[in-house]
Amino acid sequence: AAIPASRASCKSLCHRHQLFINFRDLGWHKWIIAPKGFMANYCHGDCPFSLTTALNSSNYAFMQALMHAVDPEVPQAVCIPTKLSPISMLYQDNDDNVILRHYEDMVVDECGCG
Amino acid sequence: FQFQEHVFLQFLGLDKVPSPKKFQPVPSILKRIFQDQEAAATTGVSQDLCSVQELGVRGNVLRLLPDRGFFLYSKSPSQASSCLKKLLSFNLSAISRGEQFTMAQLGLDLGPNTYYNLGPELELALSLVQESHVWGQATRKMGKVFVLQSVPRPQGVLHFNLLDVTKRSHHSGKNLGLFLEILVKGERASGEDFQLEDTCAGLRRSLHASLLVVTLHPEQCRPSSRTRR
Repeated sequence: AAIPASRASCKSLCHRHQLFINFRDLGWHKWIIAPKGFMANYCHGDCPFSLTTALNSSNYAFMQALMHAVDPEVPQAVCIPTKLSPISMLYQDNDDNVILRHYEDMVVDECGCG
Repeated sequence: FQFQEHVFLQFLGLDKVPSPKKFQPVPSILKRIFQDQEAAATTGVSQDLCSVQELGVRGNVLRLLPDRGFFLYSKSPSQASSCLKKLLSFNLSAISRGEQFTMAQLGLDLGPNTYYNLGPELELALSLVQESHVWGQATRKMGKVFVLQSVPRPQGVLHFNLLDVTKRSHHSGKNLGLFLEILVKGERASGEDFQLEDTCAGLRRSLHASLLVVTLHPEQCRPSSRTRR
């Protein structure tokens, strides 16, 4: 049977939402030397089956969306990060140590269905 | 919000919100590494976060530990060949048990050309200090001198590799304690005492010691894979 195309608007489709958290707003500027804040981008939106291939999706997402269309018990494909970048943080602890630490996969650069 | 903050601090490897009274100066090497990583992340250049190219070692956590030691002043004037004596102490407790040490470098900043034009040649001696606490009193036992070298002019910052001794101190749950002595080399001509005192006082004022420690967090970085023959 043909699967009906969903009528998701462009706005509600899976995409990256930009969000910047300024450490000063949290009072963390008192111990974090750099950076000044954190790009807390997040992924949000629908992953309709009809657009799964267009929305930077994995093959698995395509299969999952297909399975969901056939059997609603199978969960829908979800909007997730597909490209992440690291950050480095320079801060000072209670022993006055200056610490530089790298964290992998911290900032969402791109989103897609998965 | 308290709960999330606590989780975030744990993620950073901290127990509670740090409240430093004033920011310590950030050494140029840490600034440079931070700026390079930030630039690479912005431009999307892939980078190995588990190695520090600038220092040529593996690791993902770099710490600059300040010296918590103090100067020692000898009561008897008989030890005239000694220019400066200081106990250096580095608190290693911030480094968790699971972290692997890949570098521990002592930096001794002897200040800018304080005795550039002066005569006496100086020699630097470093020995390990073993600290033990008996009945609440700290006792210190000096170990063998493991560094003995002439102090070059102009002096600036001298670096010493202390990886093995730092590892050992951390493993035994102790602070890293060192005894630093700057000695006057050879005989001095009469009239040089005044210059020498000036030199030594200048060194005491400008001496600044720190320990740069690089560690590898095995949960965040896998140990380097051995190449197959």
